[in-house]
Amino acid sequence: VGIFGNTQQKTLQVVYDGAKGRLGFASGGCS
Amino acid sequence: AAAAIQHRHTIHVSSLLPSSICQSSAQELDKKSSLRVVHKHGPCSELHQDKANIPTHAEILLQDEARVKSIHSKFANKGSINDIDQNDAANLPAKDGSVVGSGNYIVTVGLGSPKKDLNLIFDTGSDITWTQCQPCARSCYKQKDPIFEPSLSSSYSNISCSSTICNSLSSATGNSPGCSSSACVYGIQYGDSSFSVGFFAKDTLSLTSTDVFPNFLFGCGQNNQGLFGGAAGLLGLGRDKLSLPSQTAAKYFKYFSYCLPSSASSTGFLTFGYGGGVSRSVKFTPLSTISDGTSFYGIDIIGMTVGGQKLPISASVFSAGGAIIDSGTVITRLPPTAYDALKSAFRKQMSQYPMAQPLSILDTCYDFSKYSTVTIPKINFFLSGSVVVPIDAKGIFYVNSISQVCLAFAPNGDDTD
Repeated sequence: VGIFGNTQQKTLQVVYDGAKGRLGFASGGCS
Repeated sequence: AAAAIQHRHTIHVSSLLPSSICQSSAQELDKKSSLRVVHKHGPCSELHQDKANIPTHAEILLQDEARVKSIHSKFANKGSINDIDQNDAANLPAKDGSVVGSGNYIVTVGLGSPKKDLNLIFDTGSDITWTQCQPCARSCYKQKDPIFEPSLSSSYSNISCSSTICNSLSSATGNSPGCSSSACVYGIQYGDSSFSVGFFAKDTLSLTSTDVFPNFLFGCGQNNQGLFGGAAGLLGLGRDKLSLPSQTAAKYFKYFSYCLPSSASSTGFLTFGYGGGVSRSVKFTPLSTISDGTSFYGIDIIGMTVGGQKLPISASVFSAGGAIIDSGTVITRLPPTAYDALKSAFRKQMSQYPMAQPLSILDTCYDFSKYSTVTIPKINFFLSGSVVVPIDAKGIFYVNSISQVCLAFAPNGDDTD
């Protein structure tokens, strides 16, 4: 498998919605 | 010219290196169900004080490669606890020099009654939460926090071998559980030979002062080998029913979010539940399930752009092996065909800068020592559901030094990996 690693996740808000089976991304997540 | 600027980052070279002091953000502290996320080896981490044991960047990348092999091995075959343990947690092989991956990001949680704070690597690529436990019947590595002492916790108890919960370890760890004096024995073994083995137990987990979970199931490690950088264990955020999101589903509905900080000298957050406040700009992509890898969070990569230019990669290149998102892997791994296209486009658009020696698995490195600012092409990922993920400028490079700044992507061994 390909792997989306943590360096590329920096400053993104990454949202895990296991109940609805979806994964969200937004820029500028730490500010 | 305007279009060219739109597709490039301009960054101060000095900002590529972390500060020596922690620049903490207070944002996460405003939320009741939020934990502060820090880089394991940065100045915001308590583990940072143990400078003698901080690995080099080359060592971190080798550990990262070992983690990737571990992940790939989970798809290739199923392990068995019998490889490392029969019935007795005290009679297990100890292997030196093993690695579990560099992990990198840690949070602090409380365990037991009264609670003891533990710095745990948070990991969306595994399920079981475990910590080292006294009396460390076989082996414990050096950690910063005092090792958890079950006998001092009034709410601690072992899980019985005959319990159905014990049998559920098989899917969470990939290994059948063991039994020692009627106590359930878990074993989690990684592809690089590092592992944790111990008693499967329950105790009170305190994520924050208000979010407390009695009877949280976790591994109380009696034999632990690996380079965990002084962390007390792992916080398993995978999709199995024994993972933290599943065990706390009644309160958080398997919903959590995080932001990893831009550098080792700043902080991010890990928030559980809907109440954490999600950005209005968040875009959702469907989670995909990968056969033999149901614990992982699968994503469907469709394409990539570099500097606004779409890479000539067939969608089938990405779909052949699938993809996952993992908080514990440092460097994104791509199918070789995709990586070659990325590398070629990136090098072409960075041709004005002198290249530097490769760094471990990273083969596209630059020497920025003669520059105060650099402009670099933006990189976007396209996921199913019309989701565009723009990679932050800090997420494009892995910085060893200003004279060795490397494109932070690497290829898998084969397009079908």
